Parts: sequence; structure tokens; C-alpha cells
Amino acid sequence: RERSTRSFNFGAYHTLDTIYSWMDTLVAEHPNLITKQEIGRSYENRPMYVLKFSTGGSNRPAIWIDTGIHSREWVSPATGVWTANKIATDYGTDASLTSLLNTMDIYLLILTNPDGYVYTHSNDRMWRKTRSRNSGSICRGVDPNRNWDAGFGGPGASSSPCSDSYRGPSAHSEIEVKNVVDLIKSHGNFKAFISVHAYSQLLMYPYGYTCTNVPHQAELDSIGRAAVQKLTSLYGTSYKVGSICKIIYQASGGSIDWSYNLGIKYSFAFELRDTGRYGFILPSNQIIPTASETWLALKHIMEYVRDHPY
Amino acid sequence: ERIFIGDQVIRVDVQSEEQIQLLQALETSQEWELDFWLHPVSTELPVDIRVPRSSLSSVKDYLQAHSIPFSVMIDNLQELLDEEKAEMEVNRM
Repeated sequence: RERSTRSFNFGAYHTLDTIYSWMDTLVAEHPNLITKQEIGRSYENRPMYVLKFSTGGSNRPAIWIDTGIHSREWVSPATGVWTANKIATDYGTDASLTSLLNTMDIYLLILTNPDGYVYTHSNDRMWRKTRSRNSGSICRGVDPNRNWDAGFGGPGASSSPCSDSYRGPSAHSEIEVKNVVDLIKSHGNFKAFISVHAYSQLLMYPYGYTCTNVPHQAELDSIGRAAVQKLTSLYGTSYKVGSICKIIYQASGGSIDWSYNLGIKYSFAFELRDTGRYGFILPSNQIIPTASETWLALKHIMEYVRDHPY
Repeated sequence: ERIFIGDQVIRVDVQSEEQIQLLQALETSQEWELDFWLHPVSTELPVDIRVPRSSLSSVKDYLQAHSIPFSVMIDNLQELLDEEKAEMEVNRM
């Protein structure tokens, strides 16, 4: 049976194997646009694949998007899958996206925490962290969004391996985090870093590890509000916009603080919907509406980045 | 596979700074093995807590004793997970 992404059900949750297999099909269908790059392996030796959307050039300015860093937030990778297909199918027909991809690359890491994601399917649907062993403890895993070298070890992360927000023994101790850090640093030309989480309908920018404003706070806030306006226009889903520290809580070791401090000015984190009362168990019939509304905000941010080179 | 029969997710719409502090005290105590899906941060955002079945009555007593209003967002988490798994099976086929 000919495998085709057209028969892929984007309105359903899928296992890691199915998502990885679908990636190959997507790449095969768009050989001049998409390549799949293994950026390293997870703690349990699963490959971490980035989908690179590029129309040529060398080391072009790039946009980073990651989904699934917290494994129980299933709507995040599901949105990543839908978004990958959206970029692939709209390139060449959507003038704005086409012009963006004629000057920039997009890197999309759909399963940023593969071991945790598999574990939510096989053992514990509520698992959030990585699956690394913590020496001296029976508890496993590190919160991969407290492990980045940005205010690492500060308030808003736990030093207890049994906590869901355990920061890890040292910054970038988690191989899943280090794989991304190494890619971003070796590439050296990322202009935006967007991390997609769930849930609570927030669009946030740095900092999380301190409530001090970043130098570009006004610009990031303005981009965020305009992006959310686009998102809300589709189904009326209401979002809040602000810095991580001010809008939710002080959280140290977060990815977008690290990317911002590295010089990637346009750093944002999404907390996608639950517009109802399902929390992490968002029904699959809300995947496509969630991804569709998120796309409007993502696209706005990417267009802004395209039009404001630095 | 870990199961969550009888676990409930309760939603607290915090009304005051004092209630936030009372919930933060709950968050730090390990006793009831609470899983905060949304953390007590401000009166602007709800607080969602997954409560293991074994802790349900203690937690509800605590909230009622401190006049913290709450509602049950998910009555039996395992039921929702079973539905999700069944749906994935159908989609896979």
C-alpha cells in the first residue's frame, strides 16, 4: 500500500514509532524542501530527529521550533506534526511562507523528549521528565526545561531527583538538552527559538529565572500580543502574554532564557490550550483546532523575524 | 503500566494571595503525593491538582477547612485515559 502523508490522521495521537515513520514519508514527498537530521541520541539511545525546511543557501538565518519537551503534554508534538505538514504543503502556494523559506530555514524538533514520550505510552501517562537515572536516588528523570544553562540551579527548580521539576545534577546534564544546545551553537545563525508546551494558553518570553525585564521586553511583548491576536481570531481561544516569571512563576534553567542569553532575540514559549477541563488529556478532536490556531501565531512570529533581520 | 483509577483532578479558582500561599504549602508537602498540573501562581490562573484516590478526602477536608472553593475537573482520571487509549487503538487500525 503506497504510504502517503495524505492518509495520516493528524487529528489523532500517535506513538513515537508512527511519528518517526511518518517523518520519512513527509521527507520522501518533499525532497527539495525537507531533510531529516539526527542531532544525537536520547538517554535510552533513541534517535532525536530534526526536520529541516530549507530551499538552499548555506547556513541561512534559521528559526528553531521544538515540541514535546515535557512528555505528558501530548498536544504539543501532535501540533508539531500538523505544523510540519502545514509548512510542507503551504510552501509554494502561501506567498508569505514561500518568501520566508526563500531566505530562512526552519528547524523543527517534534519529539524533544523521546524517552519520556515512549514512557507515557507504555508505563505512566503522567510522566513529564526525561528517563535518566539519578545517582543516589531511586527516582528517575530530570525536568528538561530546568536543565538549561540559564540561571541554572536558581529558584523555581528543585534539587530533589524525585520532584517533577528536578533541575538535574548540572546544566545540560541531560543528553536531550545537550543535543539541542550543540546544534544551535554549531549552527550559530538562529534568529528565533520557539518552544511549544501545554497547557494554559500562554505566550511567554524571557526571563523565567528572574523577574527583571529583558532588554527587548517591549518588542517581544508587542510581537507576542500581535501573534496572540491572530491566534484568537480563529476560535476565540484566549491567551495571556508576558514574561515567564511575571505571568506564571520564577523558573530557572529554561530553554528560552538560554536561547535569549545566547543572542537569539526572538525567543518564545507557548503553553497551548486546554480550553475545557481536560488538562493534559486533551481530546484528540481538539488537536487540529489547536494546531490551526497556533499556526496563525507561529506564522506571525516567523514573518516578523523574516522582516526584522539582525 | 501505572493506573490512575479513582484519581481526580480538582480545579481551584484562587481568590486571594492567602489561598495561593495555602496551596503552595500543599505543593511542598510530599504527604499526599499531589501532582500540580497548574501551579498556584496568581489569582489570574486556575490551579489544577491531580489528587491520588488515597488522598482525596484529606485534600478536600483541607480545602474546605480553609474555605478554598474547588470543583472536580476530572472525576476519574483512568476513565479518560482508557478512552484516549481506545481511541488510539481505533486510529491505529
